[in-house]
Amino acid sequence: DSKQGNILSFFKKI
Amino acid sequence: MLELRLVQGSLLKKVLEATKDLVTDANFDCSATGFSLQAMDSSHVALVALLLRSEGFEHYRCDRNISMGMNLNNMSKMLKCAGNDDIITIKGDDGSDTVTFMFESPNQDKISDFEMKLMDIDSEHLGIPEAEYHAIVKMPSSEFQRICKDLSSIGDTVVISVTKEGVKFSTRGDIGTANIVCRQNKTVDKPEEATIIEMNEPVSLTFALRYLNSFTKATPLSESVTVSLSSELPVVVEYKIADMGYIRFYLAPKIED
Repeated sequence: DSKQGNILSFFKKI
Repeated sequence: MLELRLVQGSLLKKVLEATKDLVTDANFDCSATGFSLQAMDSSHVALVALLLRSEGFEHYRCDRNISMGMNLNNMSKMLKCAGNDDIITIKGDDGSDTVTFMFESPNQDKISDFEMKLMDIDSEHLGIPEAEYHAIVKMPSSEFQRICKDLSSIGDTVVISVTKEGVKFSTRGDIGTANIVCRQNKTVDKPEEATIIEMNEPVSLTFALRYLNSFTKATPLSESVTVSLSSELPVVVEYKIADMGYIRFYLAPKIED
């Protein structure tokens, strides 16, 4: 089974 | 004071068609560099980054950096009122809570003004690092659109794998499985019909087809699409906008539990 990744875990807020 | 005159107004119409179903509200940022947007979908799974460079506009006046919050559905409603051959001018005043879209027919016999209310949006600007990708696939955008559409009738997710054999798109669902392999093909009449695969190392990632299908709404903007894959990063699906810039979609992969 897989779960959906999140953009915020790759790119940080600036 | 802001005044941006885009002779090929249809580009802006196409940009809105490509983004409005993914993102509800977004800040359009205007600076000396150009007219840009960066926004995530509501679930923070995908991100869209648009750049229309200032040089691509016939007239580009932006006295100071300005950020204009717009509802993309409402903006799309207004831009749909512009003809495909119309020149579109975006006008704004400092401190104003509206933006004006002016449409001029090619022979100047019809000029329309549409004023749209702006909105305050808490923007979350993300830093997107320059990265080395494991594989970069360039292919006709219509082919990529066809593959995403076809596979979504079979399954919900696609595994995109790049090996020295080519790029493979695989899905599975209740009715069965599907695999589509595209090999590198440079022997075509026009460069935009080529499939070019640059691979530094093999890579295989799983994505939700729903989002990829949404990205392919940008197909009318470009004959070709570039898909950049790395096992440590969201996939980047990029459509170049001729002489002006790009629209890039980032999609976080599915992660094994």
